[in-house]
Amino acid sequence: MRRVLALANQKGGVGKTTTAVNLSVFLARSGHRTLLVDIDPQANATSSLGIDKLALPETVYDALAGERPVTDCLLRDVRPGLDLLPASSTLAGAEVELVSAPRREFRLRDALEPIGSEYEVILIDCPPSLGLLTVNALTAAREVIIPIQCEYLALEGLVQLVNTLDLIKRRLNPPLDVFGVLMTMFDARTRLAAQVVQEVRRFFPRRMFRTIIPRTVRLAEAPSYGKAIFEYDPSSRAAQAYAELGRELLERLALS
Amino acid sequence: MRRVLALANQKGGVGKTTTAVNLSVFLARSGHRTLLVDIDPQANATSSLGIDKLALPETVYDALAGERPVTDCLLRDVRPGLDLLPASSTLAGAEVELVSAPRREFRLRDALEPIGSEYEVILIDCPPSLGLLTVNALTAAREVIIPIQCEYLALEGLVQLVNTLDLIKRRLNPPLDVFGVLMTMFDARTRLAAQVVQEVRRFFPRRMFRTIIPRTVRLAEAPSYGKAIFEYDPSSRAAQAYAELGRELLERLALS
Ligand SMILES: Nc1ncnc2c1ncn2[C@@H]1O[C@H](COP(=O)(O)OP(=O)(O)OP(=O)(O)O)[C@@H](O)[C@H]1O
Ligand SMILES: Nc1ncnc2c1ncn2[C@@H]1O[C@H](COP(=O)(O)OP(=O)(O)OP(=O)(O)O)[C@@H](O)[C@H]1O
Ligand SMILES: [Mg+2]
Ligand SMILES: [Mg+2]
Repeated sequence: MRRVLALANQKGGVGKTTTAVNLSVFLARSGHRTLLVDIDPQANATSSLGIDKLALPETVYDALAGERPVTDCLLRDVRPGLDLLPASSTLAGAEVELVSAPRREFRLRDALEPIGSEYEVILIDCPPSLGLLTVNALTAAREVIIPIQCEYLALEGLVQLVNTLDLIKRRLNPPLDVFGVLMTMFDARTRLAAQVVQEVRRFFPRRMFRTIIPRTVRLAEAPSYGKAIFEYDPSSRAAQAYAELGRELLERLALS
Repeated sequence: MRRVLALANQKGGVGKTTTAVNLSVFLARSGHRTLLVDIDPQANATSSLGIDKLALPETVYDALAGERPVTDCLLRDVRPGLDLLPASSTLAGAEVELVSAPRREFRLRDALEPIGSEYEVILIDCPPSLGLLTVNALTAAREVIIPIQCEYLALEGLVQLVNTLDLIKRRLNPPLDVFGVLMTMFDARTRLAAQVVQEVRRFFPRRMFRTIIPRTVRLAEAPSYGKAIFEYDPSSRAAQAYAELGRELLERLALS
């Protein structure tokens, strides 16, 4: 059974892209055929893997608009075992253009339908909003991973996010569920981080990943080289944390 | 001549809200009548000033929808000399609802028209996207401050942001101009931060603020108390940095 997971949180800068990129590379390296879908007009997941977003003939935009079959838009084996459905800034116009399109909330799900069975896991990196692009990701996915920065303002948006997930589950995608909540950018030197973790544990008692990602500049440096953390600095704390998270994900997905 | 400045950058988590809140409080404390407009559905600027977004009868949403005059939605003197046009999560629906509304790009500009002359400076905090809410802010404003995190991924979106500003200037708001680019979350211990600053200086040679905001956890703590940095920790590096920025802003606005 293919697993489709969206990385979503409308709060900006909480580690959605960093998690999507590093988890997808980890899964592929562990021998699981993986697809990473970048549905953010910023195309950060695309560039974090070293792909030049300005040089792409087709992107996820063309698949959403129905102009090209998704197989024309895919980049095969950007890493061994990892395909990418890339984004570019043309996607910025899609939110307004899709409003009046038929099945506007299901364009991504429909586009992925013909290729879904090729993958064991599909990860979708979302933009920092709850607009139509994120709604498309949340109807294509069956599960959601919510990265949460260990800071106060990141807590503020959780109620709104959970309400939106409930709405989508009720109206558009009944199997949708919160797979896990991931604490990111944990700075052990501050009291604030530990307080936020406690607060989130109360809010999502059974869904917080055991693994907590520390704040470390290596994760901010890796994208400038177009590399996942395992390729940029394999022995770093950051690489160990994302490998631990990857193993925890595999365990919970009952893949090994 | 009233100055209207939008804090915009579609990259998430770069310090838009932190800058909007601390600059508006600084300006009001310096004796300049200031209005802060929160047009982000996350309503982080509203809560950073200690306002309970769930207890608001009217918000900027009602003013944009034309259901209420803006004077009914304003919170007067949230700090001496500072009014707030608050947001709440109802704003999340506005992007789709506004698509078919008349003058959809000018709803905020039209709403602010009757009260504009009461203020010397108006600051608008934008969501992390280039959708209709941000477009509304960029037609209501005459100038833009672009906060940029000192990290690689924050550089990626600058071309897209500048292209969008040009488009809005040409089609919707001819006086629109980049007032300044503010480097935020500068971590002196990393090489990455200095490299990003150099890169941005090349991209925006004459528009970078002299003041650079350091990465300091005090700025992440202050919002959890509903306080601006000057109220939370007046002698901190963070308070000094935002006071320096405030003075630089006043100097460039030719206010004193
Ligand atoms: N654990 C970490 N420690 C330090 N820096 C990190 C960490 N995780 C991510 N970063 C950096 O923080 C910034 C924000 O992370 P990222 O871009 O992954 O967040 P996002 O939620 O995808 O942002 P957006 O909302 O704009 O899509 C990036 O510059 C990234 O390199
Ligand atoms: N200079 C700084 N040093 C450390 N933390 C900071 C600094 N500036 C802001 N922060 C914290 O970083 C996080 C992101 O900042 P903020 O929310 O202001 O960014 P934003 O651009 O408004 O985000 P969004 O894109 O979600 O609207 C917040 O938790 C904030 O408290
Ligand atoms: Mg991202
Ligand atoms: Mg903000």
